[in-house]
Amino acid sequence: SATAQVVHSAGRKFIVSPVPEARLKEQ
Amino acid sequence: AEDTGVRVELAEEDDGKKASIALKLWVEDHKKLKGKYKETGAIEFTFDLEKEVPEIVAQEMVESGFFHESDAKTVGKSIRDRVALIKWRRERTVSAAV
Repeated sequence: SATAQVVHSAGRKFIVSPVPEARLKEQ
Repeated sequence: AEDTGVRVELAEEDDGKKASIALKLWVEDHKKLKGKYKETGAIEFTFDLEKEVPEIVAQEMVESGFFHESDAKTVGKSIRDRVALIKWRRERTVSAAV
């Protein structure tokens, strides 16, 4: 899977996933 | 809202009731950041609209290695702007219902 989880020491969970190409071009 | 180069959007539909909501943040224009940016993708996280402070979450992202310390303010502002919009939409929905 392309997703990854990073858990901060404060307990917050960050889930990292690819930015869809359409989102990057959308302005 | 000001174009900070950092985009924050809802990662789930807002039912207008939940205090904690999923948000997704990603960098649209890395040239607007002060520090060196490592391409990480979109960062999804939950945010409590009633209790949490955007700048604290931004600081946690810095400490987790997503952003340089010098960009904490920019990231915090981006989250703050989106949170303000969500709250404004909720208030407007409530007013319309009344």
